Amino acid sequence: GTRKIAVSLSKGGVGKTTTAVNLAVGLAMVGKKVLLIDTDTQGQASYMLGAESQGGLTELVTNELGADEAIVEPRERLSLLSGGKSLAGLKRLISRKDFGGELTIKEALAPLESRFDYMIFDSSPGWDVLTVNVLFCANEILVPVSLEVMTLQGLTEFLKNISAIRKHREGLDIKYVLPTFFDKRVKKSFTILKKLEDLYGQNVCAPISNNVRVSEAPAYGKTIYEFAPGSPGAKGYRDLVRKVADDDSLF
Amino acid sequence: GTRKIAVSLSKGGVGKTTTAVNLAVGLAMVGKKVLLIDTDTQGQASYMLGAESQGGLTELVTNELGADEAIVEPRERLSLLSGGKSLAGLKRLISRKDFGGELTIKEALAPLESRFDYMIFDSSPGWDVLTVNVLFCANEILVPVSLEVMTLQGLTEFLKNISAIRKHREGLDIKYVLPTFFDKRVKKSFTILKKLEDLYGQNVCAPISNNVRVSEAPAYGKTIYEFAPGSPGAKGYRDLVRKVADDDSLF
Ligand SMILES: Nc1ncnc2c1ncn2[C@@H]1O[C@H](COP(=O)(O)OP(=O)(O)OP(=O)(O)O)[C@@H](O)[C@H]1O
Ligand SMILES: Nc1ncnc2c1ncn2[C@@H]1O[C@H](COP(=O)(O)OP(=O)(O)OP(=O)(O)O)[C@@H](O)[C@H]1O
Ligand SMILES: [Mg+2]
Ligand SMILES: [Mg+2]
Repeated sequence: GTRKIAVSLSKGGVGKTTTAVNLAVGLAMVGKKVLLIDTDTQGQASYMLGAESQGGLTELVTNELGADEAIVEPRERLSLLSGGKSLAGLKRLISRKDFGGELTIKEALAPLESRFDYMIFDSSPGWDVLTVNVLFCANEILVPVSLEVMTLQGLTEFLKNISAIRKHREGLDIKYVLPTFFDKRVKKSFTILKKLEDLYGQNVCAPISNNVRVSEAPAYGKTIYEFAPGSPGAKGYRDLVRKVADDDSLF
Repeated sequence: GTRKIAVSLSKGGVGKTTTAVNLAVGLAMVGKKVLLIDTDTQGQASYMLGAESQGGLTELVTNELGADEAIVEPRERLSLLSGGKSLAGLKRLISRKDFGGELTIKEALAPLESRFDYMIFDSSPGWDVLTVNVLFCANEILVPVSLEVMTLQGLTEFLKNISAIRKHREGLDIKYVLPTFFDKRVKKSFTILKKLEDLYGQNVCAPISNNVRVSEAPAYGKTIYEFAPGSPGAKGYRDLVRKVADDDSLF
């Protein structure tokens, strides 16, 4: 069936959008059919791809637009459903339901599953009705964790929130913990990475290095593979694609 | 009257909490009476001060607790009103009001203004009813802006959201733009700083350097002034205190 992966952490600025975009694009590059769903009002996933954040998710849910009108295709095999401004309206719609609001996105996307091998969700920071909706739709969670004390504290809070959802969704697990902003010149990268490995063992992916190329690529609307294919950032995200697709022969 | 400063930006991980805490503590150190209000469900401002995020803001609004029970004093002259878990309930309370919800925090804090020279608000990332409440309560905005392309894009979105509020609150202005994570070894720091200066001129403060000491201090529940008083991070925040208090003789 379709693999539905939420890229989530309530802590801000840990690399959720960068990871969701580069994972989605990387999977499309190796032949998978991917839908990237941008659930952040900031519309940054769309921006990173050089795509207009024209809305689509809200309009799909309300049936104002059909799937083919709501979805754009910013790269080969990569479809994008972006939330943008109208997400505020989607949040209100969800909050007004007497019950089942948490399943709104899952129900709206169910008819599309046959079209895609992967659905990748970019989550907004914080914790709100859209975060919960994403976690009731996804069947796997990928948590990008920047190697900072404040992020570990945010992770602890996030796990408490997740545990309430897991009571209602047994299959939902933190499948991937992706250390981000790894910097081999600073001791804290190693100590915090060790803490993550102690907590999460096999689920911890190879870290993504702090690599200025990654932060520059969005200025050109390019993915890291387009902008700097030989960079540590590109290598790190290709490794992530191999891990998620469970295939070391990719690329 | 009391200066009420919102430390806000919807983009995640730009240094809002680090700035709110170090500004508040710095002002208290030079003799001001300061109230720090933590409006983020993650409770990170409390964590940075080594204080329990025991809730207080929601309970103050509902009158469940009086001000003296809701407020703690983690440092001399620094009072802390933290939101923590119960903020979810405060958001629901605000959303249920037929009108005037945006003034909930302002009304709850009005009786306290006589006690404090400064009220500093730490905002959560994203944009929700608490963000709006903070912006209807504060009379000045300080925007920490990390020197990244993605943050500039987030700033553009934030400004659009602010403009709607400013129609209802003429006096509300972006008074301080604080560049954060300045790194003199990377060209982008200079180019993005220049962009900010072109946009904001006099409102742009001296940048805070990317300084590992700043990220280490929270592990010890210490402020940067306690942990590494001679560090570039401590110097940068002392400069910010001087700028905000409009007094170069401080410290
Ligand atoms: N490996 C990396 N090296 C250098 N910069 C990076 C790297 N990964 C991400 N960045 C940059 O760090 C910033 C934060 O990343 P990103 O926006 O992806 O995080 P986020 O968790 O989605 O943030 P938010 O909480 O605001 O949604 C961005 O400016 C991004 O370009
Ligand atoms: N000048 C600095 N040098 C190095 N690290 C810093 C600096 N300022 C902040 N940090 C670290 O960067 C991370 C993000 O900072 P902080 O949590 O204050 O941002 P924020 O905007 O409040 O994030 P959120 O959007 O999640 O609320 C933290 O781990 C913090 O310790
Ligand atoms: Mg993001
Ligand atoms: Mg914060």
